[in-house]
Amino acid sequence: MFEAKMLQSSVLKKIIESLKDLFADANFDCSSSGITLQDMDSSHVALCYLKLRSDEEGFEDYRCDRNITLGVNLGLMSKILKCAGNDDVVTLRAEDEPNILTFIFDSKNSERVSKYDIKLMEIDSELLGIPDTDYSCVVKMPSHEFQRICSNLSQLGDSVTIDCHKEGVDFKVAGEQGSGAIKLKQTTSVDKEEDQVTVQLNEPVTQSFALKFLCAFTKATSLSDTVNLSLTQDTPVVVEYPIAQHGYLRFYLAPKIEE
Amino acid sequence: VEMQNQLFAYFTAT
Repeated sequence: MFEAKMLQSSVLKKIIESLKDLFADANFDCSSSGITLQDMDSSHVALCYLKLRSDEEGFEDYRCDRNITLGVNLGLMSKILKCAGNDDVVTLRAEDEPNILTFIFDSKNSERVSKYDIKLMEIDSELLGIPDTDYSCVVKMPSHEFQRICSNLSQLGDSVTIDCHKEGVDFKVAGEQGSGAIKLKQTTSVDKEEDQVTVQLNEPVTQSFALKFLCAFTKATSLSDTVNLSLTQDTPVVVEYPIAQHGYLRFYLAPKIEE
Repeated sequence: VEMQNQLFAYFTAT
């Protein structure tokens, strides 16, 4: 038996909304330690990795008697979650050898309980081993700032060059019709921690990435006030959105290379 | 010319 009671259905809604356009079907791997999801986009350029820890406060109850994999169409899951109120408590439930995933939405005042079942799918997905590495550069910035940068630069070109150095981080685009550059300096005088830009730099990095994917990742902006970009030369960038009281959602994107 | 590498070039299948 698997049963996970999440205090805020809005968190699950935001997660699925941020994934469903790049990742059509995905396996939720459930174990006693929590729920993980790893999926690659159809072109094998971008990867998402979701971790929701069972011992965090976002789960009111969590039970997973044996490890199970729940293969779900994310478009369908998004439709089901739209049936929940943002303040509803959502319970996910499945048997040990499941064909069906059940969603139960409890309104805050417990006056309305709704239940939906969806059929599970067999999904053959290629799991990748992602080594734990120290990155040359980790940029922490407000998530809405990163969203704005990606949106602004995507008007002029297909790829952004991210240049991390000791003064800050530069985002540059060069298209056929024009070019643009946004410089972010490290902030020290900002009151709120979530408004700060910080750059932890071991080595400078200059790397180009497809804006189409970065813009898609920023659909997760509402999950977190801040976003962390981890970069090392010639390796995929990690775009991480911490999820309060649950864990995190990470996106990996392979760099563009010069031929 | 800019090319887009795939993730397989960096991570191995498990």
